[in-house]
Amino acid sequence: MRALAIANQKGGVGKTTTAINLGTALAATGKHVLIFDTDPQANASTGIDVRPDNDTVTSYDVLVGAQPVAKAVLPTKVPNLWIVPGHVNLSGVEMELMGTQGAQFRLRDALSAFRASSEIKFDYVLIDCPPSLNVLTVNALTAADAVLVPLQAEYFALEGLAQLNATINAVKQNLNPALEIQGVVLTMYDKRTALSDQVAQEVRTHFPDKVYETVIPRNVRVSEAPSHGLPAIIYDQNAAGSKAYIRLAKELIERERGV
Amino acid sequence: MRALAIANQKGGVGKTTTAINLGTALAATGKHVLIFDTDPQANASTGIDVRPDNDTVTSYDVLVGAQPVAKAVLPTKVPNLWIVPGHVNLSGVEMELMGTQGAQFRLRDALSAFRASSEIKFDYVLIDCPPSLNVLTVNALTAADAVLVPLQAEYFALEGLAQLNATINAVKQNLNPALEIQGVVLTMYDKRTALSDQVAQEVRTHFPDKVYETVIPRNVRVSEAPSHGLPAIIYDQNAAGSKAYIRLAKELIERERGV
Ligand SMILES: Nc1ncnc2c1ncn2[C@@H]1O[C@H](COP(=O)(O)OP(=O)(O)OP(=O)(O)O)[C@@H](O)[C@H]1O
Ligand SMILES: Nc1ncnc2c1ncn2[C@@H]1O[C@H](COP(=O)(O)OP(=O)(O)OP(=O)(O)O)[C@@H](O)[C@H]1O
Ligand SMILES: [Mg+2]
Ligand SMILES: [Mg+2]
Repeated sequence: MRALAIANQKGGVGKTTTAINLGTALAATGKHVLIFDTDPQANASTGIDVRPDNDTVTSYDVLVGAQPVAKAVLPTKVPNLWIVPGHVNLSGVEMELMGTQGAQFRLRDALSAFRASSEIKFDYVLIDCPPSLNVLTVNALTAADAVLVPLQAEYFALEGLAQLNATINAVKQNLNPALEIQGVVLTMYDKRTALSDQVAQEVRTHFPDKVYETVIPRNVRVSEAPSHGLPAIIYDQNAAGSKAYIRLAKELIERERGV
Repeated sequence: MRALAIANQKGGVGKTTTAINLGTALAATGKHVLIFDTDPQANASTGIDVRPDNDTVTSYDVLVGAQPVAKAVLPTKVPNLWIVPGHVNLSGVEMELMGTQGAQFRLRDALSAFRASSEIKFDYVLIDCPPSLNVLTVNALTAADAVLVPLQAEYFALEGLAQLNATINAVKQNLNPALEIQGVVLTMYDKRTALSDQVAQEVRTHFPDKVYETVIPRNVRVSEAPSHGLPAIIYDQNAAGSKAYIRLAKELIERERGV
């Protein structure tokens, strides 16, 4: 079971959209995939029509140490795709874990217990992160084998990369020596604008060999899909965005072969 | 001096772009405007070419109580527009203020001291918030007279409104009884898609009388401007996005007349 953190503190760059659609594309190839939603907005959950109520065990319960992962895993409408849903009370986790020993290792420890005991043999866990570098994202980076960075082809998103890279290196040094950047994927790319091109060139220079060949285009069908509670790949499999996520899954599996 | 928090925990909805361009448009009408950047990404600062170094007093120093606002105010390239810059160390504020008495009132107290003593008579302070509902956003909501909510015309952004509204009401009840939603402004609106329309209708039903007539269109010139260190209104004053922010400023001044 490979754990990939989908992280970028810049808001609105396509983290959740990538977790849902890459997850679905990997599931479509027969892999068993778990999305772990650590965002208090819980968009990865509601985006595929999983709406936890007050009795549902969520990622909050796992992170505060009240429940094992196995109790929080729910099936989704997508074959081979499961989810540990997020919940608004995740925004209190930073306060609640304050001062407790090993707060950063909660998710790592929960996932390694799950790996050993889960009835379903998962191939991938995709951890959707909130737009910040707080205890939730640090937990994800500490639990992950590698980080997938969605990068919107825009100026502010490019600016944020240095901060993100610094955080990844800090986690690698202090908490998770195995952590690597698995790849950077350009999202909402608009080939009609020079801006997208400039950002793409800039990031390929800064992160040689890390930027995926596959680029996710800006595509309205992708942003319509969550309002139907479906991944774009199922909502409209012929849309340019859906095809790009299917290519991304193939490219990711290729890269992982080398691991 | 009216303080407006520009807040929405959903990432990438146009908070910073609104702070910069609404600020510039208000300044162009002769108002004295201060942008207060509380985001660790400091996009509102770098977006108008203000890059604090380690000696610069930033909003971090104000929030941890080390410096008064007056020491952090910097001029910008835009006449009548000043800024208190953000800094990456803001991401540590939540930990640093943990447990201290009145942590939520730091910004309110700092701004009321500034109001009384500032040599420049400011008409507006626009507080740019990070994409979360943590102590930084709560400080902004507690210090503000009103909240301006940028809302991207997309599904996930619409979903987040209920959480935002709940937080605003909680701050109003416990910390800042005068707090009101000044308005909701639709951003990155694409009239070619049905999605934008659906979101617009939905939000006008939930927040009658709060949604601005002015809608900010998706406009590539707006997203190009920060890479030139300029507000869109100066980078390209004839762009659709720039003209929309100028109309928004007029509409805001109209609304404020009634206050
Ligand atoms: N390729 C795409 N084409 C068009 N719209 C997209 C695309 N990818 C994402 N979107 C839309 O852009 C918005 C931001 O994407 P998303 O919510 O996935 O980003 P995020 O990084 O998870 O945001 P947050 O920082 O708030 O968690 C959403 O409304 C989404 O539907
Ligand atoms: N009207 C617009 N047309 C086109 N692009 C826009 C528009 N408004 C904002 N953008 C771009 O969309 C991206 C998100 O906007 P912005 O960074 O202002 O949002 P934010 O809410 O401040 O994000 P964060 O949650 O990370 O603080 C930026 O790259 C910005 O340049
Ligand atoms: Mg998200
Ligand atoms: Mg911002």
